[in-house]
Amino acid sequence: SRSSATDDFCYVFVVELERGPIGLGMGLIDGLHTPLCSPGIYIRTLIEDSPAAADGRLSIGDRILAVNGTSLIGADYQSAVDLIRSGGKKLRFLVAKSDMEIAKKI
Amino acid sequence: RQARETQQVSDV
Repeated sequence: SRSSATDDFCYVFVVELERGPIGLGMGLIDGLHTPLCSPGIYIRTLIEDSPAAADGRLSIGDRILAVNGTSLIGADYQSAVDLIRSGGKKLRFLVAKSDMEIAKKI
Repeated sequence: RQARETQQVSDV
């Protein structure tokens, strides 16, 4: 049931990606380095025809909450990137869809 | 600013 008119609806989904020759095809950025000024791993770029883009659900501004079951909330940015890079060939991402306002800032 | 920004993006 809709609790409030402007419900802070947060759409979260799981994406399984397999690393391709160029990796997953995502460029990540720390939310602190964007006009958002709030920590978090956000998708800054998506390379066409890459595993990440091919999935179709990922878009710029989305936030990565966890990788392979490991939460990135509160983790520092570099260790999160290292975790993704060392996550092996198949990676499971928990992603939070961002609305237009956030996407624009990223 | 663009140069600085692209520098902070990590490709995975």
